[in-house]
Amino acid sequence: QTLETTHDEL
Amino acid sequence: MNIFRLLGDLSHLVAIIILLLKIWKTRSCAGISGKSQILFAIVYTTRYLDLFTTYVSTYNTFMKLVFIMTSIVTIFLMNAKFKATYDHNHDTFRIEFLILPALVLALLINNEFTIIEVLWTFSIYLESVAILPQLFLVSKTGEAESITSHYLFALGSYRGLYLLNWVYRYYAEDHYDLIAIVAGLVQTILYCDFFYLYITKVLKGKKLQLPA
Repeated sequence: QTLETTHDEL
Repeated sequence: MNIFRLLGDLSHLVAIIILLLKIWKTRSCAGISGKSQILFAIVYTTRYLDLFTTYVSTYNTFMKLVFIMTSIVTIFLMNAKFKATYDHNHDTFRIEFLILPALVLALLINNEFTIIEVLWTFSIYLESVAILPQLFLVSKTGEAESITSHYLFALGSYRGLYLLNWVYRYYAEDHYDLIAIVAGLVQTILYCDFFYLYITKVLKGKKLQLPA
């Protein structure tokens, strides 16, 4: 799992 | 986007549409917890602050705006237009007991200590318990109209379908977010008792009535 915190869900 | 997530989003959307239609058609918000609706509005506005910072897709942006706007419309309908029908006496859950712990937990357990990320985490924690005032209201009055039950069923199914989406994404994309998963589990578990009553009573044409 990458540690980017972009949330692509709702 | 997989089928579980799409169905989850649609279920969420259907729940909101049912709620607004119920209020609009019956000209009444009886049986609906204004406190839960306030919590949902807080959930969407704090979670979707990333509308200003990140673009995911047109679908994503559209749904976020719909959730924010409909939650504000619902609050307006309940507290202004149909205020007279609002069940004040039974809607007595103290929401600060949910908001404050969710905030403290978000400050302690998050993926990244930035304002936007802490608020996202707060919204995830708060959403998991935001239905409690509504369930509390139903338990106080001892019953719920069928239309309110359908609303609750659609709203509860949405995070349940997201759980399946997260299982799928774990295997198919090697993607997972523990915070969302644990909160989603809690959220779905809170609905279990209601799901049971819904399937055994409402689907058989009976009114949702709690045992005395």
